[in-house]
Amino acid sequence: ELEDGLDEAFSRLAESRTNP
Amino acid sequence: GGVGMPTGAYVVPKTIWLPAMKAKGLEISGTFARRAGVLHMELSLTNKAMSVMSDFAVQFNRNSFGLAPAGPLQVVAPLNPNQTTEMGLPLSTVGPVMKMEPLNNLQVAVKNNIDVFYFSCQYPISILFVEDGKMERQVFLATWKDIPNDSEAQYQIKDCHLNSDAASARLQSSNIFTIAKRTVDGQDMLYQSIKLTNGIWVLVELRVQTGNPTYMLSVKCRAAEVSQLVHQCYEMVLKN
Repeated sequence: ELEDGLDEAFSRLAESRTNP
Repeated sequence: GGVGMPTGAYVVPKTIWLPAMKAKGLEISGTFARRAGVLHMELSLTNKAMSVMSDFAVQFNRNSFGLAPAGPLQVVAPLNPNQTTEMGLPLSTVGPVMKMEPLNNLQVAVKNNIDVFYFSCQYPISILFVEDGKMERQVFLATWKDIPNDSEAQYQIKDCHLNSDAASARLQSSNIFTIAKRTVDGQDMLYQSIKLTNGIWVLVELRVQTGNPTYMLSVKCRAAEVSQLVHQCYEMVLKN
């Protein structure tokens, strides 16, 4: 579950950096 | 190395650090390397004088990362006129520390039977990137958030023709570790970590867009002056 959460967090980070 | 073989970290070719005309005929060229986790200063000493040189020794001034010779300079025999000898000097990082300008500047004194000579050289900060520099993903995310945006430095790396996987593999040879990769709007975003010998962590986002030879590098580090040197290393590693 933690791993899934981290995967998701990196996706959100990348998304926020590309489309702030 | 061949296909699939690790090629090791890039080592800058030796350059002349001390010209013979400034050192009574002693010419020193050198470079720095990290081999199997051990830092080395790699030196060539050439005797361009008319008499034999002997009794070599080396000493460093205090420097930003505590670099110090880990042993004596191993010049095996007296150096005859026109003779060159090459050696690797292992370095430790537990010497006395003093912040230098630029940060990676190293002041060196070399003595022989004739005199003592001084020169300055600069090392690529990548020799300080340790093998256990892969940050926990959770820690990376927290640290990235924690370092304020005004401590983020951004650089363009031009004329780079590797894809993101090739770039990641090459950077890993220099102890720059990819923790996560995401693709957003056709851009590969690599999240990478680096740890320096003194425990400083560097967090990086590298953006690679297919067909675009310009990469975008964003560096977050609590010691902001390290960022520019990290950028230089990316340029060096990705283009050589």
